[in-house]
Amino acid sequence: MIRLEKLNKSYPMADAPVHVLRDLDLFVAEGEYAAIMGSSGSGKSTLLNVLGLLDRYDSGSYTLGDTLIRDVSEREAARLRNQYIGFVFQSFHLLPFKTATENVALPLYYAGVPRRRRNELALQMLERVGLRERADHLPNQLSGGQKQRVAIARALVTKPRLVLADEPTGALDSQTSNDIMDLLASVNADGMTVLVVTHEHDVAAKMRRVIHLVDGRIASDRIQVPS
Amino acid sequence: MIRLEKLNKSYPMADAPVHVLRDLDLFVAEGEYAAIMGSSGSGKSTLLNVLGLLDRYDSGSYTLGDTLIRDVSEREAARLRNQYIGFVFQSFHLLPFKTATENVALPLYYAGVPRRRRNELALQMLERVGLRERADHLPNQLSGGQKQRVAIARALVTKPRLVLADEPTGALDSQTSNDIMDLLASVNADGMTVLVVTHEHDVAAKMRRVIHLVDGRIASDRIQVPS
Ligand SMILES: Nc1ncnc2c1ncn2[C@@H]1O[C@H](COP(=O)(O)OP(=O)(O)OP(=O)(O)O)[C@@H](O)[C@H]1O
Ligand SMILES: Nc1ncnc2c1ncn2[C@@H]1O[C@H](COP(=O)(O)OP(=O)(O)OP(=O)(O)O)[C@@H](O)[C@H]1O
Ligand SMILES: [Mg+2]
Ligand SMILES: [Mg+2]
Repeated sequence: MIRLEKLNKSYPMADAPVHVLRDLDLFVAEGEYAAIMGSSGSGKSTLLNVLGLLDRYDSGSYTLGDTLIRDVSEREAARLRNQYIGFVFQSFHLLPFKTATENVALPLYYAGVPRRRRNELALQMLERVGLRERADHLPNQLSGGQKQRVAIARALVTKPRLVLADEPTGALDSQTSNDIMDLLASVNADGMTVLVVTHEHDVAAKMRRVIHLVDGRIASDRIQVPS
Repeated sequence: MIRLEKLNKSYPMADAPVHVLRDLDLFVAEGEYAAIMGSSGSGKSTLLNVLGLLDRYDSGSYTLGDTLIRDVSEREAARLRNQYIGFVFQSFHLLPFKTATENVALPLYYAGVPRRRRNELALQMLERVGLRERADHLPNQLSGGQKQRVAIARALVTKPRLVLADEPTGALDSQTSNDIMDLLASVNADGMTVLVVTHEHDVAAKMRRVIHLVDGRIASDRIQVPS
């Protein structure tokens, strides 16, 4: 599903480039469920953005399924994302003037699903994240954790083959967080490949594999028994 | 420092108002250090926004120091906030076209501190949150946890009398989170009253008092030995 070889990425800055991902090698098989951990600034979101075709890399290679991702046009990247990937952003990125339902339904709209059906699927997904009663609220009428759950629902509504979640429980209390982790475990049981960036140890403990990033390198990559 | 009596707050919505804070009674003495916990949507950010003079309430009373907060004009609220309160927002609210240093220095600018001095204080505070090397980065050139730490630095730079922090470690790994909690403990030791909304039990464990919100009411309010 995912193969990274000697991947490097830097951000240009006025005084000196910031070398964020350094010679990264990573192989993720279809259907896996892995946690990516690392301290603040270690490169987790950057890695996820590269994997999610939201940002380019400088050297090495990234192969997604059978497709080598190199010099992909914005149009082609958008097509691949819509087809393959569900992304939960660390800062949610909900459309401010659309309701929770409309935000969740958006990927279905891009996939050409007719209006009544996409509304129905969006409401079901909101139900699954415990937000049926907030269906008509705008993002600024939602709490932090509710926005996060709308972002999760949106990422899952098209049943994508690859789910990339950047700290999906960061704004959630432990009960709600458990519910979300159960939801992610169930989509993984349905066959979706799930990568979760998290800094919470009890979230990572539920996953079969834990990858640690330190200063943009993979410092450890272990299989464990999920708790 | 803070006295709430029978405080109520609702948000108007098209079909029915959302009654978020219900008959809240709360007394916080000067110099206290308390955690506010509760599930997603229970009213924590709403409570903090009322305490921070960022939002109004409907009935009951809120007294801050010697001042009854009722029908306060926007101008007067801004004056009180700048004078008294440091606020860490759940979604950071950094100015996008200002550097980390400029963002942290902003409250000092409002307080009339001359430019060289406020730059110096801002850099010291960035140092204390581990971000000296990111001083010239814009918010979109910072990781999620780095933005959070800039927001914390900004809240503390004027040594306010009251610090209101809405999930200040939500985006941080455990080591960085410990560093921030040490920083908050030290500003509390300097005499600042600190209220921290958190959903993390190990963060709440470090505080002398833990207040639990359930559906907008205070369900429990206990003193404990900090761990
Ligand atoms: N502007 C608004 N209009 C209508 N409802 C709102 C508005 N802002 C918040 N709410 C609702 O009020 C309730 C409390 O929101 P609040 O942000 O205080 O929760 P919270 O405890 O901070 O949650 P979280 O832990 O998810 O951040 C939520 O159910 C939310 O949907
Ligand atoms: N556009 C950018 N320009 C310059 N530097 C950047 C940019 N975006 C991120 N960085 C830097 O790259 C490093 C990695 O950022 P990244 O967002 O990947 O970290 P992270 O592991 O997700 O951290 P966190 O846990 O705080 O979210 C950080 O030190 C950050 O300052
Ligand atoms: Mg990140
Ligand atoms: Mg909140």
